[in-house]
Amino acid sequence: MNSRGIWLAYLLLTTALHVVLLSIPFLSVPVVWTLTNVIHNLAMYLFLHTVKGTPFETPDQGKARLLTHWEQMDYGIQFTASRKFLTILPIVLYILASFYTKYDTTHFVVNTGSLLSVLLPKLPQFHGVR
Amino acid sequence: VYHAACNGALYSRPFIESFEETPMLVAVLTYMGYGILTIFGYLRDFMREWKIEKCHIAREREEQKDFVPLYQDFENFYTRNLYMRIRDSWNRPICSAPGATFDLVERSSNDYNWTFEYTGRVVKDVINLGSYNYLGFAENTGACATAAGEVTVKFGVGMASTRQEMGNLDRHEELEKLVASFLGVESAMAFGMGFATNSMNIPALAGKGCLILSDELNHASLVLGARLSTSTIRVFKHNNMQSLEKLLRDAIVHGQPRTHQPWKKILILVEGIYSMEGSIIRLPEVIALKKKYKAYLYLDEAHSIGALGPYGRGVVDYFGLDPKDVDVMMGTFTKSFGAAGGYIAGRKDLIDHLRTHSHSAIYATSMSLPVVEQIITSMKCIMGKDGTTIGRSRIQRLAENTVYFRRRLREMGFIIYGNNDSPVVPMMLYMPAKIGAFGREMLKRNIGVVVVGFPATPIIESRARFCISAAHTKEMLDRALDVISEVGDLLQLKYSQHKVLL
Amino acid sequence: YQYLLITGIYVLEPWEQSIFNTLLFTMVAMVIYTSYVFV
Repeated sequence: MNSRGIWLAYLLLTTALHVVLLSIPFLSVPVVWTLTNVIHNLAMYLFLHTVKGTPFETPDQGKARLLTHWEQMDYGIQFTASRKFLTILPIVLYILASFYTKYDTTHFVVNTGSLLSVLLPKLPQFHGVR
Repeated sequence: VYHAACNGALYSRPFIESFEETPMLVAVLTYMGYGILTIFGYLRDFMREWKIEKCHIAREREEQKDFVPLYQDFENFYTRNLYMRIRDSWNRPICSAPGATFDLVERSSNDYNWTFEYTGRVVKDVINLGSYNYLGFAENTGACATAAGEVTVKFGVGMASTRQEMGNLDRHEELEKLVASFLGVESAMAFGMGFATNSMNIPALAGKGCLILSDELNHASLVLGARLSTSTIRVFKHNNMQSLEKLLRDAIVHGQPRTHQPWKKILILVEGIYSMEGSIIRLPEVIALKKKYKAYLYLDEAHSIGALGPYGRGVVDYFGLDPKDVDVMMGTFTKSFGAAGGYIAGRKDLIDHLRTHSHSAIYATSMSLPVVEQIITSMKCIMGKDGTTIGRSRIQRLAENTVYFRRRLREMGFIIYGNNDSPVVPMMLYMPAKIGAFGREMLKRNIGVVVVGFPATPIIESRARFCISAAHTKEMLDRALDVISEVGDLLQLKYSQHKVLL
Repeated sequence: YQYLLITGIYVLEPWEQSIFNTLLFTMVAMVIYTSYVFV
């Protein structure tokens, strides 16, 4: 997650997701923002906090096999640049989604639940907790 | 970005190394490509899970489901869903000596590379840019082959015992004397396997209470040897002297963790040429640091011995340094001598210690005699002891071929990594599909190349790696360069933004 | 050829490439249509 251009690629991917959802004729703007937020957080939860191990063999005698991607990042060091970036982005998306849904209650509850599902696992207190 | 470090006393020659950054657009498109392939990989795994598609790869049987998984399913995800699709570019069967040109067995696959069949045809005279054959001794004719043949007839090939028992022959001792005189050190010891030379001897040199400072791009054999030694291992950035000095300083100032006792020994592990990067170690600076902090230096010259230096004596010779400044000289006979195995050389007490404590000396059968003969003959040729100048001229030709090949590729606009004088030339490909496409298109035009991708390289630094040989004639190199340029245009690989003025 | 190489679908099987192309062109068509309507 530190290599060159990966943050830009991640932003572009999120933007593309939003544009594609926005192009679905029968979806309203609030629904599109909530969908963007929920799909983004779902994908982030899956790839960063659910899948364990590495998709290829690593020479570390299986040490990484039981760790999620988030726990393997930067060898487990907390508060690195990548970790901050990946923590801030869902919050920004949540603020945008809340704004564009005009703080409607239903959307607010859905978006808040979705945001918490990706924020809690990122807390240092939950490192390695199952 | 070019580093032309010619700081005065340390370097006796220009040290020019370049690692041009990945263009941002290419990096983003590379991530996108890997993302798309990963999504389709999940789709295929889903179909295999639900038996919609037959699963070719090994899996547990139903009865084994409750046991510890034998095949770490997710760990084979890349193998199953990315590597399989382009693996016809790897492990190609050859049916001749891996010389400047070689013959490939043609094979085809009807199920997208899950299985292969031989078509019965042979692809003749493919120009070989993939094998480590720096001085062109990988040949089945000439003095080396003849000498090896005679020894095979006279002594046979098997060595059914170890060096400490009956497997210690006079030819082995002659080889070790020759290696010691070739390197300019007191004594040397030869081992039957290059990888084992590192992994079995580092544990005999360092142990508990020792600190090993290892370059982040060190070979797996160095990593294994360091791990087996139970020493504390710290990794410094590739060829980065500031990073190395910082670790050395911390080690001296703080000592061991918790007890803060001084380290028993500090061993710096580096390689002469990093074959994946094409970079050459900054040996003058490393030696200056080791003297300053009283550390030991272990130099792995697997690729640089025979390939660098005016006399082929490796990176020490290349920088014109004193071999005695390097505490442990290690190298292999695989790349420049057309043989196999490795050596460790240095002071006599060091080698005597290894003769009694090395795992290989106690448990491994010693080197087969035809291989010993191949090494002796080729090394004498390099040293000029056979009365000819073949060795010298090959070293000269390799250096010329290397500089020429690198310059031409850079002029064409490719991004080339590493040092100007390194005979390993990594050329960047970046996107995952271009890895397979490059290997296939080059073979279509009768050039054999090696391509390398993630996870063996960083995800946005997939590359083709050309290995130059003294056996390549200028016509072969020009032919190869023309084909590389043609394929580079076809696949749009000329990414360099530092256009070299012709 | 560049499209196949840059998207990476060069290494996919034909039916997978068809799925990808269908999805991609559907999305592009939707984006174009919606942009047209919006503008």
